[in-house]
Amino acid sequence: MNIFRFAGDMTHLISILVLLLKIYATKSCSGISLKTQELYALVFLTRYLDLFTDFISVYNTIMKLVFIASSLAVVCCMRMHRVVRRSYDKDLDTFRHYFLILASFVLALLVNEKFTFQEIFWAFSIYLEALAILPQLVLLQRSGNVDNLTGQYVFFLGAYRAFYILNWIYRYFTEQHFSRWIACVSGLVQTVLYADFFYYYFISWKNNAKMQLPA
Amino acid sequence: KASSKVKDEL
Repeated sequence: MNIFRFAGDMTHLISILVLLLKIYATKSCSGISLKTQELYALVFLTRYLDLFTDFISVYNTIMKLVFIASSLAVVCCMRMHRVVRRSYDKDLDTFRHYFLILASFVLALLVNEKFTFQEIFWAFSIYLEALAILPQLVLLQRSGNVDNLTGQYVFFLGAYRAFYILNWIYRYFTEQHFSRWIACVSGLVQTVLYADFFYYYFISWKNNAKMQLPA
Repeated sequence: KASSKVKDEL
């Protein structure tokens, strides 16, 4: 464990807490893409298949359980909760995310560390996570204005993978045989996809104005 | 060697 990875995990945790706060405090999921939440639930379920077989550390196991439980809780809440579900922007959240799942799975079959069940699903989860934010970014683009908590949620979600890139660079120079090029390339793509969001987020922060995405 | 084999990251 290094400071970059710990900072990344904490940033990721903060993004989830901000999302839960937004839904719980405002009893509304307006501006949140259910499709992105479903993709993230799939990412965690397919990435942590080794949850009960490979014990890494207490921290690792607890974080995996938190990520799986929180992503499933948000999906269930957005689908089932009678008050929250009414605020879901159903007609704005129309990204065809099944294509993202299909593309990630095909790529995982072609590009993986080893052609085994666990490695293919791990690569699938890495590729899918890089693309999972697209429905959310499209939804924000369409809805135009971004409420504070939603903006912070997306910001922290994008920032965590940037910390992981620093972690991979650090581990590359400090550990022999360390090679995570699948995660690293995918993490780079993932962070770049947030570039324009980060730009408009920074502008709104500098002008202390409400965040506006160009329609 | 073990560390790079086992997926020790989240």
